[in-house]
Amino acid sequence: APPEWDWRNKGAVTKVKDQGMCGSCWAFSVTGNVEGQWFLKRGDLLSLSEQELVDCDKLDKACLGGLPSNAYSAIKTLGGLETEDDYGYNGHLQTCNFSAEKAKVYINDSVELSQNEQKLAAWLAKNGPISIAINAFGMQFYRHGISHPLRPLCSPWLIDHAVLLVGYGNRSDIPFWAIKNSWGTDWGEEGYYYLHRGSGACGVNIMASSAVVN
Amino acid sequence: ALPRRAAGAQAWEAESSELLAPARFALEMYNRGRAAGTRAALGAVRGRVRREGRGSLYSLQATLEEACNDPTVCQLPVSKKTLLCSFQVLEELGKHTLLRRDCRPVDTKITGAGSPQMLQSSGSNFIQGSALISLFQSYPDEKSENFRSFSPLFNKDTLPEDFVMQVASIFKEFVITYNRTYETKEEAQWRMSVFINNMMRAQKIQALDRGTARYGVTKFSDLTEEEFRTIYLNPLLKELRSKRMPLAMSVNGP
Repeated sequence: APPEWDWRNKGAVTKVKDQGMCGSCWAFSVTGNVEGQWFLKRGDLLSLSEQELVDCDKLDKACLGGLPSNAYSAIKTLGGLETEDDYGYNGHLQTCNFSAEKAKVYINDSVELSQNEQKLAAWLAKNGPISIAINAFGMQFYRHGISHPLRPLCSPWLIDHAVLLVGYGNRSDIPFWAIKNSWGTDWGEEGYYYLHRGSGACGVNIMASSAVVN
Repeated sequence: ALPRRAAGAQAWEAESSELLAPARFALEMYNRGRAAGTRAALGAVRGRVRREGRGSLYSLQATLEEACNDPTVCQLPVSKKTLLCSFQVLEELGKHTLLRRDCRPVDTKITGAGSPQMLQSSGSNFIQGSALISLFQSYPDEKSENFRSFSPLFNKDTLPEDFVMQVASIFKEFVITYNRTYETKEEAQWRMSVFINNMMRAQKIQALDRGTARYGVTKFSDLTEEEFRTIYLNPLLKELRSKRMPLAMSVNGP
């Protein structure tokens, strides 16, 4: 992997969004990944609809949570994703209002990525932002800097928050992952979270996945 | 009907009439699928409400009474079992959703289930909230004494005055920065107690972090850990098994 990479500088990442009082992080993580994949394959950065997944992905539980793997299946089954403009986010479950005619983006498949962080970095640099899930320990109070909680406090087996890896690098020799969160720009570093890289911190490497756009 | 609240508990509660609808909804969910005659009935209810946008999140503590056939739980000849339940109910546009339910039987032989004292002695956050009020506001002696006895942690006699003033000032700043509005003075006091608890938690997390991260006041600082988890996190990620997907090809070459 290159020593550092940041998809934000390359136009593959939309602005930070806000899930509001709704446990829909899984939808934001997946749309963020699909936005990146579509940009890399088709050259257009489109802000995609999380509300479509909240309303129409019946495998998941809307604001009560969901799994990225189910969301990919739902996008394939539905026939694509509408844009944020066409199917805006309101943060609570409503009747599915998806229209295939309005779908602007589709995916062909989804893949599970390696749990090796070096391989994840290499995959990210070559293929785009990655949907991951982490243990959100301490994130309620995170303000800035590279988070590296003690392992027993941030177990990789207690994963409870889905986010998006958009880059990596080093700050003062400390390796980090740059993580796009969905709690608005008034949280963290303009909406981003920085987590220690290379130690499996908070299970960052456990549930990495991506959509495939041909 | 809701019972009268205990004197010492009034300070932080939402209006009891306001809790009735979410409490009845939680009860309805609890009783779903149960045959008539085995359904639980609502006893005492306490709780608080957090509002944001079009939604309200109710955190309730309630006692339920249901038929009991287990002599190890119920004192014979008492035929009713008392359960102490924590519910979280989200109300949006008049529609209720039960987010969390946690019920456990109360040993009526020991605790005197259903009494206000039982409710006061459960759930440390509730206790601390009540206790803290006495730090920031003068109350009649009797009430302050009640609060103090609930929790030694936030006893005004054990916390330095300058600390108290400093925290009150930080909380005020938080309220302005994040444009928080609380319905009642009691709710504001409760949120301030949560805020102080959270500042202490953030300090502990800070002390145990091996990176360069800074932890402190965020827009979530007036939420209890439980509220934060319920609203913003996704427990399904650890509870459900992810569907297997094909493995991605490794990246090779420079």
